[in-house]
Amino acid sequence: RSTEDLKDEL
Amino acid sequence: MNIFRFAGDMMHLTSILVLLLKIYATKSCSGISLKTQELYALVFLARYLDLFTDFISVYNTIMKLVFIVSSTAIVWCMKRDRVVRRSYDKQLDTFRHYFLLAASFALALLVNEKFTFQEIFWAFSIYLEAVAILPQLVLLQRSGNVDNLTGQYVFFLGAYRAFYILNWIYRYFTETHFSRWIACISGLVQTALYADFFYYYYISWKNNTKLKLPA
Repeated sequence: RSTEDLKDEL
Repeated sequence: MNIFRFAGDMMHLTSILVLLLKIYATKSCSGISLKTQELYALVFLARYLDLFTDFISVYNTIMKLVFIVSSTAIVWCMKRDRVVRRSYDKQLDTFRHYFLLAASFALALLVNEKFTFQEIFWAFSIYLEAVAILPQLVLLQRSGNVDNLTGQYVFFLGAYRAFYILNWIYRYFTETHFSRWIACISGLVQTALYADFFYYYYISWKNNTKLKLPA
């Protein structure tokens, strides 16, 4: 998955 | 990571620690809605499907594990622990939370970032989290006086998403292609649901009186 659509928040 | 999000995560963690303290210290779950706890366990299970596929950071992974383990442990304890489950207000905790489940899932099928399994479950967890507190707020209104730990639990739970809203505003202005409309609008609804609780919590804190929500 491309980095920007990674859900980096909890 | 920014200070708003970190503060929000710490408040979320604090709310869970306060709830665990209440249940283990008083060996009682009176005033706590099992339905809200079940919904929260589902929120984390649906949201952290990427726990083993996408590594963000050690902090992110540890916090996800803490949220999943603590929320399922609380549900298990309220259902199975012979001492704790005796104090569960079964007759007061009657909110039909299956409607919240169905509505959140239906909305997630309609409004999501991408029509994929993971994105639909992520949107589902966001919508469900916004309404998951309703059974708990209804239970507080019915159970009259609220014990301190329960009040603090709900307070920190409401405050954490308010800090996430500050985090989204901050990221919107500092990151180029940042847009989390689903989480942001849902977070606003979630925090708004706590509005009257925050008001009565502030009054009880100002007058140093027992927290009481009007029926």
